[in-house]
Amino acid sequence: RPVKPRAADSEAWELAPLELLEPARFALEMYNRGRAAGKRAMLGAVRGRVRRAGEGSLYSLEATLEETPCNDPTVCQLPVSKKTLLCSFEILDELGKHILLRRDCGPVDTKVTDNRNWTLNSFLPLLNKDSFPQDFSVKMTSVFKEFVTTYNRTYDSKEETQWRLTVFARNMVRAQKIQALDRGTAQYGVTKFSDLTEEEFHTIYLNPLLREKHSKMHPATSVNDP
Amino acid sequence: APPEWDWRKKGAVTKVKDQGMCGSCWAFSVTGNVEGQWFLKEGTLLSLSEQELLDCDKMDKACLGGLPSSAYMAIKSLGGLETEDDYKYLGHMEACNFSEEKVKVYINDSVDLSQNEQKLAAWLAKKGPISVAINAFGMQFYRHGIARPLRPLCSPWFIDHAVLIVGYGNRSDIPFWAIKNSWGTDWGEEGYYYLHRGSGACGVNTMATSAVVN
Repeated sequence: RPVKPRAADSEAWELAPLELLEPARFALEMYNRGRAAGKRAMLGAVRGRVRRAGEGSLYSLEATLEETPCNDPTVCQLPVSKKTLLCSFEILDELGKHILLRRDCGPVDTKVTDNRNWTLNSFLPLLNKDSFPQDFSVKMTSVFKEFVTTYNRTYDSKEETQWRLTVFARNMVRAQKIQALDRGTAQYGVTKFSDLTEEEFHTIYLNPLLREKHSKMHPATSVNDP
Repeated sequence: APPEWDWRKKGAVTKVKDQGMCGSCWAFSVTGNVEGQWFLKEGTLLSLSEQELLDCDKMDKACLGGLPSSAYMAIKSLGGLETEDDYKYLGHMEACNFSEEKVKVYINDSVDLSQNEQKLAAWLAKKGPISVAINAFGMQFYRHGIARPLRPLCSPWFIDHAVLIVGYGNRSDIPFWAIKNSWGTDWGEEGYYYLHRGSGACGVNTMATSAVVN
């Protein structure tokens, strides 16, 4: 199969919500396969990227799925709480045919043992609720003030400060999700980059050129000596 | 490979640097590698200039990013690297101010290393710190410990950050790579990132390279 020029092929693009719909629906369908009608999960937020090569596209999706653990209202204890899962899917779309290559789902709820001052334990319930608890903004404002002092941040206006607080709060939830999905011993939380949006962080600090194939050099000889 | 290794303890690694608000990780990764190679050949640890690469390596794009493979070529064709003191880091591109007389370090070649992490460990222990590129997923909020993000979230396809492996070992039976980052000492573990070893975590094994000093 002829392959398009590399520049058009290899780049991984952040997708608009509409473009995600088809692969996300397919992922959900695969997740729900074999489940009774009342036990099927529903799609929450989705984001993802696509990498195109030739006539194929590989979608990497990150999605939240909502599951209702009890589907019989006559025996369920009310209110029935939803279970939120964070899933990663890799879906290959080749000539319109979808293939699920990878699926990793886990509940967005985990125990975190960070004894430092900036522990996120108090924000854990956020991940399983549709709205923030009432004292959320008070707690978050306090953590944000500590962040501003520690990292000597100054903002141009009150509006900018308010915006950064909002970004910071969102980031705390993101950090908690990342924490929940880490299988090592790493701890995630407040860092000097906590007031930057994901896009700002990527633009300022990261290096998209690394996704390009680097020029081949001689292979190093193996090290065999004891 | 020996069970553990740390080039920091052997004096082959300069202090953690800070790239500032500039996507110049590629330059820091490469100078870190050359610093190690020079130390191993000559026994002297010199802190080398990233700014020289930002200004004079025309194959790369300064703060907009670059590739270690092109940086090695640039160092070779320029004739070497000046020291940090002679060509200070500014964190933005300026006109090339390279002076051949101030070159303190040269390289003869550069090599691609194995994608096998056991072989990488063996190479590191014998030959010195390695320039690698990784997917930086989660690093915005990393504080300490050994990171092992789920593979789909930290896919080797989305490599976007260059760093320097300076050692490896195990912590409570979890194998790790000790990675020198360039975001200052007020990030991570005194500027270092610890990533799971042996699982191809975040594509750590996909773009391992080194300069060669004869």
